[in-house]
Amino acid sequence: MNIFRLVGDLSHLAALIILLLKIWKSRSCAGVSGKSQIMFAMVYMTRYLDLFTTFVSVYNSVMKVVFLLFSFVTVYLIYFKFKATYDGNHDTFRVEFLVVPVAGLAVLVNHEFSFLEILWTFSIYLESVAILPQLFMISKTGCEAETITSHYLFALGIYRALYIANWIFRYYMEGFFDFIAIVAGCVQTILYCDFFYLYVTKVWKGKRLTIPA
Amino acid sequence: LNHFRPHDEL
Repeated sequence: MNIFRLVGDLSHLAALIILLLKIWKSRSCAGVSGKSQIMFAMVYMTRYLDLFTTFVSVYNSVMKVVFLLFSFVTVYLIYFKFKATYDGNHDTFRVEFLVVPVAGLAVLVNHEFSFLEILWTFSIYLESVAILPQLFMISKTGCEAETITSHYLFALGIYRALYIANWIFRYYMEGFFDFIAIVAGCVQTILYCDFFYLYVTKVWKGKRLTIPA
Repeated sequence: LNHFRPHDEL
């Protein structure tokens, strides 16, 4: 554990809490992509199956359970409790265009051809692109994203950027090097770059955020 | 490639 990873994990946790609180307090999931949230739930489900097979640390296990739980609650709020407020007409990204290639890639490019390992690889690849329906939704509607949604996206994006710093640190300190995670993590962070720029130049100056189509 | 399993990151 190093400071980059710890702050990254806390940022990841903060993102999930921000989203849950936003939906719960406003009793509405307007502007939130249910498709992105379903993909994130798939990411956690396929990656954290190792809860049943391997124990790393109490911290590790607790965080995994919390991520799974928060993610399921978010999906539940969007598709059941506050379904009436879900903006499905604008959440039109074709998820199969992401899931199918990602599944194929996970089968072809992995560390080891085993069930759990392929699911882990699938989750890493899927996470890197899972935010696209959300970004697509914001840019497509031309609507301004709520500031709280921007905070959520920033926290979620910066988490993987911090993981890149963590990987550089671990490479020099431990000789640790996970090619799949690093490449996918870089792709993931690059997808957020445009948003980061807009976030810093607009939201931090008190304006609302629009992503140009 | 030198990577560790089990995966110890989140």
